[in-house]
Amino acid sequence: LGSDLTTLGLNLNSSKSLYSTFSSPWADGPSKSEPQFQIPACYYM
Amino acid sequence: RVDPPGAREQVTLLLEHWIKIWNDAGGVEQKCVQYLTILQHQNVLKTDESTEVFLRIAAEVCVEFCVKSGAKAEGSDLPTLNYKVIDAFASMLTILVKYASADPQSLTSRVHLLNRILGTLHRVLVADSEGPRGARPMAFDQRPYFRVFANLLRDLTAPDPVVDANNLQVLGAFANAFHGLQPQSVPAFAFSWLELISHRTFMPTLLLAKPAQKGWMLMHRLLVDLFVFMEPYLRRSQLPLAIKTLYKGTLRVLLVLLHDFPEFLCDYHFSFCDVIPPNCIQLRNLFLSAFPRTMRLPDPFTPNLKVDLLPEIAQPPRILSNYVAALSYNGIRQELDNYLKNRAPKSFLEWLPGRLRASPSQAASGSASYNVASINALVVYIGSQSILQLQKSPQNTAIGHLPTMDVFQHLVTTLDAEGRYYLFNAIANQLRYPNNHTHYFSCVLLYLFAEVTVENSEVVQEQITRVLLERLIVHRPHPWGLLITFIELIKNPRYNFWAKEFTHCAQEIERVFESVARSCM
Amino acid sequence: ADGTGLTAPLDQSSSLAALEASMRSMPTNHDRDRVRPYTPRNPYQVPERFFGPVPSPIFEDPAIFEKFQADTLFFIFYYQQGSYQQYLAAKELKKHSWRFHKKYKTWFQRHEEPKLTTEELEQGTYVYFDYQGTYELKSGWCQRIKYDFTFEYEYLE
Repeated sequence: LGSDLTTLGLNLNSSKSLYSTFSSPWADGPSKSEPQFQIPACYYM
Repeated sequence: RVDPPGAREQVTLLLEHWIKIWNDAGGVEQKCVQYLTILQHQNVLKTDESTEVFLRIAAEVCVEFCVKSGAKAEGSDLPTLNYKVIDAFASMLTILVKYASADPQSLTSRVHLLNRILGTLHRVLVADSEGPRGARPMAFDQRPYFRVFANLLRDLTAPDPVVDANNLQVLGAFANAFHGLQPQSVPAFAFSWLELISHRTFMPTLLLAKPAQKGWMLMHRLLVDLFVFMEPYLRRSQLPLAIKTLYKGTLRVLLVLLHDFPEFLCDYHFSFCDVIPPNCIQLRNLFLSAFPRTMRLPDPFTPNLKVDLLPEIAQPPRILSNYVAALSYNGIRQELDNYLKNRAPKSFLEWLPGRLRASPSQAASGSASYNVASINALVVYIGSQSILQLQKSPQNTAIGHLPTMDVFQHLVTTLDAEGRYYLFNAIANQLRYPNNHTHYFSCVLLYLFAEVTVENSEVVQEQITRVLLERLIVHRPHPWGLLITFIELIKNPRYNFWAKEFTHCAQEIERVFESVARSCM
Repeated sequence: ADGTGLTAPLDQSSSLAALEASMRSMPTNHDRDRVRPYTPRNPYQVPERFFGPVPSPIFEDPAIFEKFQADTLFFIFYYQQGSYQQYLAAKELKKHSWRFHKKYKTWFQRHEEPKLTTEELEQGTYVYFDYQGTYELKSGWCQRIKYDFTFEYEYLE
């Protein structure tokens, strides 16, 4: 019967991307370290 | 391998020197570049061979040091590792890629050196995991290698003026490296491998890189690698703990993909269904329930929902998987095209079921006695040809009148129960988000249910029902097309569903049907 | 890494044994989280109870950036380059309708509706953040108004 996928520690209703706080396939919740972010090259002076 | 005399000592000294420079630099890259002069002075990077020797020995020394210097952790037989040396080593590799390639301003040159580095790490890792003389020791510690790859991913995918928007080349180098380290090749690294391919500096960046389809192809290949490894174990009813753990991690990764990149799962659904065993129903549903983010799915429980009036069902789905390949492989394609064009010769229909049987080696490996990939391909190909024919035919041409339906009906009547199960599965695999394939195959399945003409037709109807039901009774998600097809089956009096004997064959079955029907109606 | 030399696959039981043995060394948070070493640029001995040895974790929280004024956001943007904080400051400035000009590397905000808008540009009066100063106006680090400015969209980040 599979399993209840809502109990895997991912907020499937989130309006934001899950990948930015995805720390590991075996973590029970989002990463506590800073999320993934991209700084465009033009931000560097 | 026999190292050149004194090589290990030389490399160790160079590493010690690097660590000192790295510590003093406090993370400022420019301060570390002076180290390259030392390497050049010692001719370390002069030739491909000397570079390979340096990288290999450096990796071995750093991993060995890391593992040996681990501190015993309370309550665990595995030491907690100190990564100072490994982190320093990874930083050195980053500096080499950025500043020591033949032309540091050339992305191609950088990627060439990166490939060399990744290749060396691959070889060192494999040798370590196999142990001396291929003994495959149980003492292999994957963590230092995981750490090196993770650090390289973070540092080399960060924005850089040379890489700029062309990071697909860098990501491609990592994707190729991970393909080489796939679980089937290095099972002792599988857990780290899954974490690396789903790393937030890799997976989303690869899927967002331009041009989109190249990155998607690479990610698709890696996921197929994963399922090819797991498939033999997932086929069994009891999963060993290690596979259960790997499977749980896989589910999490797929949920991230389903949430953030559903179009990727949509466009490759065909090949993913090919590599998932038929008994993994929830897993398959995960792929099949993906739909484009711009789409709003009509509630399948809407009373009087007129599916054939939805604008989306006129649109074809994009299928990036090469579903035609399996047909060309065993000679079906040409004969099939001929039959669909001419509705002749009739002998084609007699010939076809035999061509769908598994080869002796496939059958010996314990999987199905049918070539399931061929059946899957045949179904989708027939469907796409059928839709083309319908578009060219006068409006209101019934699907039952097309030569494509001859093929379906013949297979239904001549295949045994196992073959029919795979056939219906292949059709049900197309019941996804609103598009013209979902609509067509929904109609086909319902048509086959209503028009089956074999003796004891309820056996076939029961089988169609079973294929739909087993996909519905598992935990969510459930594909939209699956729901609307089942609702139509149980609601439309044309199918006379509740009068079928199999709906009342046992109390448990009755309860299951009532429960599903209640939630549907 | 070049696609050749794939190790030949093991038989299933050997693969499973290797996988099972590897469970003991599965990466944990300790193995995956790389703590960026914090090196103060101008180290000075201060009592720890007044000034902590590392930056406060409160600056990892996006919510606090909603409370910062524009000047603070600009300060963070220009002085914490490449950091998560620069990223958050930029996000917050965008929420307040500031837009980054890639050529002048400064932030602009419409002072009024543009007088002219085409597919390539818009023209009008803008407030911009002078972080450098110009030849005529030597002192920078303030907001200035610019009339009849053309903002070409190719320079819009």
